[in-house]
Amino acid sequence: SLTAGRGFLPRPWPLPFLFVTGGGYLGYQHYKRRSQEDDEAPPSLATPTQVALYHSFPTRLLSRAWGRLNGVELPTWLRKPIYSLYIWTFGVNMQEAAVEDLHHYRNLSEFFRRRLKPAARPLCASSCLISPADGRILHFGRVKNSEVEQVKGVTYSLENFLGPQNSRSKNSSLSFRDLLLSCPDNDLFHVVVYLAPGDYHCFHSPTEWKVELRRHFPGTLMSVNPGVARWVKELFCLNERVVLTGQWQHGFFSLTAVGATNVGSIRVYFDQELQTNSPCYSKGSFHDHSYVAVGDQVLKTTNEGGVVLQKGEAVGEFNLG
Amino acid sequence: STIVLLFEAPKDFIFNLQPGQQIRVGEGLGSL
Repeated sequence: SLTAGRGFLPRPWPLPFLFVTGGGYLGYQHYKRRSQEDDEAPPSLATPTQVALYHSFPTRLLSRAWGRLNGVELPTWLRKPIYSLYIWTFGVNMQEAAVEDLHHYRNLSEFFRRRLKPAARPLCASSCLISPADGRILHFGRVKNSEVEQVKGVTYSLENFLGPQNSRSKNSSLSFRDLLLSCPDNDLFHVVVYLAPGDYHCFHSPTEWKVELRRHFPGTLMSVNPGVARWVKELFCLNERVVLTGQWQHGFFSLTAVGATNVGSIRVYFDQELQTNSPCYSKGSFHDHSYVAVGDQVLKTTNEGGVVLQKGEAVGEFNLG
Repeated sequence: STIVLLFEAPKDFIFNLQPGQQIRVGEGLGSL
């Protein structure tokens, strides 16, 4: 009777079924994590199977589809209601936007990349290090034993995050952390800033420094919201990211932009060659671009080998998809 | 999306932050 009735029954679609059940499962896990977060309980980490399941989701494909959707030009009459809903949902402060008229933004991607009024973000003169972005401080502190905390109690490997260093082979007896330090009396510190969907999504130079190398890690695009950062160990090493490394007045300095599902692509204004969330790159690899002299070729933007950035200077932006 | 800063500084570098605090571009993170 099953064979006879096959024509009447809807065909089972394994892929959508997997998405729906998988999405429901992850939603439940997220809900569970939020409850735990509220109770300030120690983080409960995902099992390797759960991470592998999440990792296997086509998050990069979804991200690119999301980007395409949000790049579609909206009719003028539809812009205000759509953006108003976004503003209301994510608590966007439009009074500080350079252009407050919602009809000006042709699509959600443009709205997401909105600029701020020139005086909206004064720079702290008394601090040698300022925030590179609007957001929430997820974690900060000293780096111990070459392990960095993405949130309290959940660590990732510094070497996996930054990738191998050239100086590593010269002195293998030193730890990865020690190899980065220019002076043994110094220490290595870190800060993690999480940008929520309603935040201004450009990032700025946190100090005066010189960028020498860009390392692009194409990876997966899992969510980086604080709940997931508490759940997935090494999340920042799995996701697509752009690592800028160089020197500041005290030695080693790096700024890393980590992508997420909805905000999958990263742009660096002084690097036109950088292409992120592109299907031509495979997960697990990394691609270097040096800003110092390469053979006889010296980049125009360099000053004694490297891109010099001033404190507060706009460096780049995140984009939808 | 997330920004991670990793940097070398003298041992007496002090953060002027609280975990979970909201921050904006240009606000001080720490000092010597």
